[in-house]
Amino acid sequence: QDNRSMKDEL
Amino acid sequence: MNAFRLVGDLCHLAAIVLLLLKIWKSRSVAGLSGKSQILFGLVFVTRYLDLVTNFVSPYNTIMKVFFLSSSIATVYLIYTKFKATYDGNHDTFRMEFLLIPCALLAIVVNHEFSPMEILWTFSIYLEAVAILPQLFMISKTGEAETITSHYLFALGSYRGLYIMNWLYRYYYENNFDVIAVVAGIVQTVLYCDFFYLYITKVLQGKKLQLPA
Repeated sequence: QDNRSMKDEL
Repeated sequence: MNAFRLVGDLCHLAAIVLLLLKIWKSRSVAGLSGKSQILFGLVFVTRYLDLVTNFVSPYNTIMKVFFLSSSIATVYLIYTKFKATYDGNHDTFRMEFLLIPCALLAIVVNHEFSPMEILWTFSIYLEAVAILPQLFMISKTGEAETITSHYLFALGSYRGLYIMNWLYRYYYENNFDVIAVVAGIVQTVLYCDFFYLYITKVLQGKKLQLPA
């Protein structure tokens, strides 16, 4: 589960 | 990008535009908590530090620039241009009661102990509680202007829609960030009381009055 990808959100 | 997140971002955009419209048209910041606006400004500054280093998409960059500039402009309008109409006597929530716990929690509970990650985590925690001074002020004055109610409804809805977005991403993209989701749920829950009043009163054409 990659939580870093939430960094594409505002 | 999914529909929940897009509509959520548009609600967030609408909230900020509504607030600026209210201030500009009424030439007043009456009923607005300057402290909440300062906290929102801090949320954007600490979250968008990667604005120039981490390009995601034109949409992402444009929205970040708008959110940053509009929140700073709002604080400026409240504390300088329309300072005479700022109701400081009712905007008394102690910001340090939010800033210190969020900072401590961000240092202890995060995904990676690095400056950027801790600042991002701090902004996530702070955003969850940044509306408290505004809600506290409304509870003290006992009322809110209708356009301020619309602002709060749009602002509360945006993070509620983000929760749907996180559900969607969990099931379809196997992406999940427990910190963002838990903070987002807390943030949305804080609006529930207001949502109830908004739906039962403001949508019936009445002014938002808290039961005395």
